[in-house]
Amino acid sequence: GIKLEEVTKIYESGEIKTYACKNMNLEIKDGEFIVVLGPSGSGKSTMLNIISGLDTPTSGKISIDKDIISDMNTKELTKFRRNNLGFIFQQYNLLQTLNVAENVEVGREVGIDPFEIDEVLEQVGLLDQKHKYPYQLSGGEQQRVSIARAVVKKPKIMFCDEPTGALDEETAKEVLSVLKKLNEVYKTTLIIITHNPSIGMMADRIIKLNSAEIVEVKENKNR
Amino acid sequence: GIKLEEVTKIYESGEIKTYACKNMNLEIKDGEFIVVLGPSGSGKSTMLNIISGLDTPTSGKISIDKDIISDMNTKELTKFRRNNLGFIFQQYNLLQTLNVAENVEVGREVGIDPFEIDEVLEQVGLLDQKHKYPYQLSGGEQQRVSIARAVVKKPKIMFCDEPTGALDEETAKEVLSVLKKLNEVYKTTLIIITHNPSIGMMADRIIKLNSAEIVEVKENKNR
Ligand SMILES: Nc1ncnc2c1ncn2[C@@H]1O[C@H](COP(=O)(O)OP(=O)(O)OP(=O)(O)O)[C@@H](O)[C@H]1O
Ligand SMILES: Nc1ncnc2c1ncn2[C@@H]1O[C@H](COP(=O)(O)OP(=O)(O)OP(=O)(O)O)[C@@H](O)[C@H]1O
Ligand SMILES: [Mg+2]
Ligand SMILES: [Mg+2]
Repeated sequence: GIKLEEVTKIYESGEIKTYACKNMNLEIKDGEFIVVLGPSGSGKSTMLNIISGLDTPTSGKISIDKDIISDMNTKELTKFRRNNLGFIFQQYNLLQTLNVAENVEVGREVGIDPFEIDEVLEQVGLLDQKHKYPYQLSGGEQQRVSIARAVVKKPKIMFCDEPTGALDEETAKEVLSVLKKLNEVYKTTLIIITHNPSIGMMADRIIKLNSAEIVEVKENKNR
Repeated sequence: GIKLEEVTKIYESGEIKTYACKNMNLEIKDGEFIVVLGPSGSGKSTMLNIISGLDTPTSGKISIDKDIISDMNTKELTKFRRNNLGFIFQQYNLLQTLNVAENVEVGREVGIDPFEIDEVLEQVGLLDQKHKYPYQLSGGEQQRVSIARAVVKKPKIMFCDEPTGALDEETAKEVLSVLKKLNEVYKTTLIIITHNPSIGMMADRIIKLNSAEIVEVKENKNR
């Protein structure tokens, strides 16, 4: 499981001190499906980056099973992320010089029991775009490539920052069923930041943030 | 008004021919509030880029009042856009080396009767972030800076590609009321691409796209 203890992140810029995370405490069980909701600027992306080792806390402890993430150096964090974690970023982060299939391939190389590339591209509806480059894709198509790349290695934990923000309702449903399947069939721990409350209804628990703090943790009884 | 006549955009990549826009015909009156809906990849961003002169059609004619956009060269298009049009892009496009206030300033310089910078920052809820740089902002905060930058010059026509995609419901409402005010008080023609059907309900007309074509144009009778 994942454990956060008194996690705080402060950004200082001259006189100004911004709290992005403030004394966050949280435990997430293996295989859980968590949704994180909260207003713009409330600390969701920062919390996700800290849990996953993409960013370091100002103070506090983060552990994933036996590994203490907050004690690792850059090299250890890179190795840990590559072997265990999948990411869908808020800004897609595709490699511009690689085409769709190659971008997904990059994610696949490090998996122990990865999916086939064509299989995941089929699941996100992009099989016939596999030879295109990111600049040749619509906003939603780029977002779906980034989803395919994260899913293909069958990671232990999937971190998704607004995975359906640029997608219409239909496409969003398809993508969410891919993520749900990962969670239900492969027991991937799934953490999704979203502004879409209907995604909240699919989760085991809903974590609400406001002004850098966890203000509510709600169990979804109807699951 | 804006007029599209038989506008077509084809992308060719070796053997593959992709229609992004196919024989589009459309007229938009001055001061109209138009919403463009459609699945991911249906041609919305491409259509917007062609209407606004950011991209050129493969064939067809685009005119804005007396100006024939499709006949202009790069220099004329740049001048026309700068003097008349405001843009909110799907990917924000902020200048990374300028802070929030400076990014909005860039938009203001070219206006004939622009708003005050602090006034628009207040309207999008970012007044106390005015000295931050884009990398120091959340996804939704960056989107709101790009909104402030587009609004501040009080353009004749506003093109908005998913202006609220990264925003929570509350913040999205605030931003939409800023855009509506532009349309109602200053008679700015407002064209919004969105996946949010509730924005569709605020518009004068809804244009639906599918597979590169305009498939439906619906009047909103309750306006
Ligand atoms: N430079 C290009 N080369 C080839 N195909 C392209 C290029 N640019 C866009 N396309 C294709 O044109 C189609 C329309 O793209 P567009 O960005 O207009 O879609 P959209 O409706 O804005 O989608 P979204 O809602 O996902 O942003 C897509 O199938 C896209 O892959
Ligand atoms: N490098 C930085 N320097 C200063 N402040 C920062 C920095 N990075 C983030 N912040 C601030 O930390 C706060 C939380 O940011 P974060 O990106 O986690 O928000 P978020 O909940 O993901 O918002 P959104 O829904 O808009 O994406 C924001 O107020 C942001 O301005
Ligand atoms: Mg964020
Ligand atoms: Mg688009």
